[in-house]
Amino acid sequence: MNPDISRERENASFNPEILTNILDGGAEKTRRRREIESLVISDPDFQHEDLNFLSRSERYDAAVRKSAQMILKLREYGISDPEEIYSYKSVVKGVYQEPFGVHYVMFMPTLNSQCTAEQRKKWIPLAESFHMLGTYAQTELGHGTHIRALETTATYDPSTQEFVLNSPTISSIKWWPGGLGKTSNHAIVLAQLYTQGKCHGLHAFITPIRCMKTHMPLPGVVVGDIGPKFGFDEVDNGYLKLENVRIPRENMLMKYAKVEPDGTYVKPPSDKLTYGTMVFIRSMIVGESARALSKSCTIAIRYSAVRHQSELRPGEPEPQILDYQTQQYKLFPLLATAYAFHFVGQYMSKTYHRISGDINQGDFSELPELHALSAGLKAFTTWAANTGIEVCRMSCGGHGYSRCSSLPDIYVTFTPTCTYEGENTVMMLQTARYLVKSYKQARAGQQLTGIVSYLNEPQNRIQPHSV
Amino acid sequence: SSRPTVVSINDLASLVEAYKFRAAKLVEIAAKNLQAELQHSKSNEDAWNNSSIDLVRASDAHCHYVVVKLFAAKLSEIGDTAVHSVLSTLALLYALHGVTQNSGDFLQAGLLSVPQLAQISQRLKGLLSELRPNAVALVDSFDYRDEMLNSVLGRYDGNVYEHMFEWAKRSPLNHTEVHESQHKYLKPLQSKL
Repeated sequence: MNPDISRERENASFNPEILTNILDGGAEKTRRRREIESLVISDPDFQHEDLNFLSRSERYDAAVRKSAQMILKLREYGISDPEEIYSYKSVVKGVYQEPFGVHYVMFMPTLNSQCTAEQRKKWIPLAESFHMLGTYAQTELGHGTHIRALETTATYDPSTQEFVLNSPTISSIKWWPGGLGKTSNHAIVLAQLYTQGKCHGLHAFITPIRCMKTHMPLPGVVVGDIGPKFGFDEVDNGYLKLENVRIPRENMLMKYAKVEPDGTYVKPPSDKLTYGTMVFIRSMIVGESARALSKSCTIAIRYSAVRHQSELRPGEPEPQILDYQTQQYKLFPLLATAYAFHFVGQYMSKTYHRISGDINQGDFSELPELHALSAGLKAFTTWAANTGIEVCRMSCGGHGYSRCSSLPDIYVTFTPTCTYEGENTVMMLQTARYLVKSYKQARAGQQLTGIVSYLNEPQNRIQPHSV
Repeated sequence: SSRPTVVSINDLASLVEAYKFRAAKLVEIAAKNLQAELQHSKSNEDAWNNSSIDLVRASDAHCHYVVVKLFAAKLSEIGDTAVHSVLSTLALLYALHGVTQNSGDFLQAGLLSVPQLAQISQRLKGLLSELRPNAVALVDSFDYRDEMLNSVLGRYDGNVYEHMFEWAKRSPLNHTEVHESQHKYLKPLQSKL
């Protein structure tokens, strides 16, 4: 053990174990999390060469192998609690992403939340057994956060009771979805629904893209990997061009909106329901911000405790760089931010589960507030964490630039969160729309509820203190 | 309760209030600017676009208030005195640091005076010193195993340089003492010069 870091631990005024329990939500959860982590760490099936020393194809190969192993072992150990699965996967992934990621966090939750009972009976077992490996194809070459402008079309043909899916332009090619390029054989495609000559906006369609036996692309499907990115080397972000591909009427996710066999369209109870999956993901991203920032702070602060540089007082030995006020000023506010975001992530996860429970009971009253809050906090926390990771990297001097520090990987893996699942500026404007609406209601004398109720309060409650 | 209060820079609850009123102020400014834009814009959409900087700032302040509020609320759930103390210091640091990064908002909203800002700056430095002895223990509490962190710099045992040297030696470029490009390109080049 490095003597500097030993001394740091002796100087602490509190017991880190107690704080770890608080972060986990209790001592039992800490024990269980560690037990699960040890399962992975001690498992030779998950050992591999440092991914930094592998080519992109080798990294993808290693990642798919680990993902396949993980699925079998989670069943073997009977780990089914979502938080425990998350712990297990976190260790398997380390600071990297995985090709099956979108299958878990988007494809499965969408099937669960947007399928009718009959559809669930058919699709869920296939997806849970990984015979059906899916992704979520929303973003297009020319369209991202502003999803109402997506161009992919799904035109209902009552004569055959099928939808014809088509990418009408080059800008409508589906682009970016994780796992789309080589891994998935199905995609939930977001497309503009046309029936009886009328456009009814965006709806979700389960679209087979590769043969479930040969894994070859199906007729009318042009699919592949979009090439190397800034990071995410293990993930086959892909493109998908649909050339009048026909799918059965049953492939439209119809828990809320429906198309009858004759082509009649039935509206969903709330136009925000398609946002359900996005609100879930955005709530989870807040927790990701905390994790990425806390990992970076761990690396930068531990290294700052063992690294000696320069001279604080003439003639004295080089001090630990953590003794410099400027180093503390860089790192400690970020450490505080990591804790703040961890607690916000816990709050968002709890709130999401509470409100999605209400939604299942048919109560959508809190969805607009959660939609606005998750959009804003996703943007706020990812912008702050993104900047913070880079400050942590630079706080480690030249060695922060080496891949062995992990900070470059943490950065390139995290930075897409500022863009995907809603580009941050657009997210902030969505939140602003809700704030302005609430402000006007407050001005009109309406009593607000929830996190915006402060807009009812008189503004002159605080005055500056002439010291 | 309507009597104006003064922000106490050492009191987290008081700072939460200040963040709340900062957010309320920025929402009000954005809404009023939007209203003003509506008077002379061709459409609602143009008015919205011409107010979007204010709107983003209002949302940012709203989220910042939510984060500070939730951090403060979490403290009330913590029973262990020592942990409560160190997290309170962190929460105060987060709130004061946010004030120094957005001091214009707080001054513009009439929530703080310039002398108070100077006080905050001094207090913030004091908090850095207070946290210094607990910094490593605070990151240890995140409990990331070395295998998860995958970082030579962030190793739990702090033995960075030995392992950095071992890591570098495993790099593929070091699999041979002399890389094949020497024979393929450099030798022929040298023989021609």
